[in-house]
Amino acid sequence: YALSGSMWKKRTLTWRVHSFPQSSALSQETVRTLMHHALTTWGVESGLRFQEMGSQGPTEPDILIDFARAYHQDSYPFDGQGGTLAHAFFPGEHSISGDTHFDDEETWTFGSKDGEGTDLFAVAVHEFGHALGLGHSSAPDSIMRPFYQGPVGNPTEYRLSQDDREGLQQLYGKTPQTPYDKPTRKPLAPPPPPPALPPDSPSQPVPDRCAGNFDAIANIRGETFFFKGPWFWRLQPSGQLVSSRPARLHRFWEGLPPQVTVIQAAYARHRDGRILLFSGAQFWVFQDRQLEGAARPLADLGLPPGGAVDAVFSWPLNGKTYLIRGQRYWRYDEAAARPDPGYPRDLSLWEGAPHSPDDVTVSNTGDTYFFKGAHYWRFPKGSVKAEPDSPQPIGPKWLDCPAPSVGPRAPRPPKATLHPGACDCQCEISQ
Amino acid sequence: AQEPSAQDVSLGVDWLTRYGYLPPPHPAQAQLQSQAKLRDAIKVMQRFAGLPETGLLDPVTVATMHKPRCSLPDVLGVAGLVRRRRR
Repeated sequence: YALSGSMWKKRTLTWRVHSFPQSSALSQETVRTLMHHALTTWGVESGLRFQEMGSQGPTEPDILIDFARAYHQDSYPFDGQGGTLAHAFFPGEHSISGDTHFDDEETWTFGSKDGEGTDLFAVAVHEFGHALGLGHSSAPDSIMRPFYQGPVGNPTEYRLSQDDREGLQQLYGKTPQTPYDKPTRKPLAPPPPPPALPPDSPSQPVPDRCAGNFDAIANIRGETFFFKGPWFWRLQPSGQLVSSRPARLHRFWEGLPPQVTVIQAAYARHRDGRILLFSGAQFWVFQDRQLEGAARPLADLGLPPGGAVDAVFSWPLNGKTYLIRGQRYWRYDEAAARPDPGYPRDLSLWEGAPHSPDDVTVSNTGDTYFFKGAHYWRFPKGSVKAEPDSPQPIGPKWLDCPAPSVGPRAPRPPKATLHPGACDCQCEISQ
Repeated sequence: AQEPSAQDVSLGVDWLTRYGYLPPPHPAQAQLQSQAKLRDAIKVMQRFAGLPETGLLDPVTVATMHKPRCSLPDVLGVAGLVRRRRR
């Protein structure tokens, strides 16, 4: 192996696909998934972590990925189909450090038989090796050989060669226990059962954020909160998770009654910044993190008795608050402090929305997101029609999770509100 | 092996220079490119390409120079940026 002489000081690197191949059969979702797997290939052998950034992020990611052709404002112009395929810049403080460019005139493929096009995953793994600080290698089985060697198989099963692992670990060390280490001696006798754990000991089992099925999701002052049982995760406006470990509900929301162990809906009220948490037939109003006053009945917001609320969100376009129960929704006028007449209405007016959503929220860019199970439906700003490519898996976009594996256990998107039209279902890596 | 054509040699030297096997030409010095230096550069390139290390611009070596590849240089030795670690 060969080292470029530079490396990243930090261990969490951000990335984003800035432009996609124009004439490839690969969807943008597939391209992003392949990039995620190519980065993860380097991450599992080191302590490195990779976070995909949204396009609205305030800062540029460490690794900006582009598909470009011919001269593209750096000193490595591409040369059309064949010849040079891609390049990446070594780590450093320069804004282009880490950036990775693919020749958009190549025929980028995934999973096709050798000889057809150029396997995007194989080239991406190579280029990210450069972006992490590796030079070219002459070792026969190295991914860092300068010449394209064809596809390297299934992205979720691919493993770096020893030469590449050694080069990488020279730079970033080794994760204490990579998933591939084979025990070299009999495992020790199992330890005695641990004593009863204090209630919020860090080693208490916590829910898996990548499994979806959240109880509530809310945009609170630009941060997105994902509630599940007596836990929640927080996503900063940059798209970065505050922590992969969830925080305890009652330690954060001071005054929330201890018997309230699940939040079924939540939203931040625009007019005064209060935060409302819903559970059962009641809701609680918080000023910042402190409870303000006693529990209130849902009737205060115009909902008839007979159950909880599935989802609540406030629409900045009209300052109204929408409360969803099953297939119906009510609207509450925050300014007039009274429910709007003529409700409830059928949720199918939000074309493509799933019934009984886990929750709904409006992003910082003004798009409306319906969440249910492990999927989300995106409604562009001001629109009541879901994006055609909805639903999409929550994990990879929001919570730094790998794309859901394909197979019988893969979480299937729940039936959305049916709408007329042919269904052009294609099976791709991310579906 | 048959002698490579002048064009192959010229293209070969350009290719070897582009990918770091030969130092970039310097018009002021116009340092002579000794045959030995060219032969060594070809041998290193053949090692990267997994070819027999003949040191000659034989047809298979010339053909390999047209194969799809990464556009970063293989050897950044000029500025000592690449530390080659022998195992």
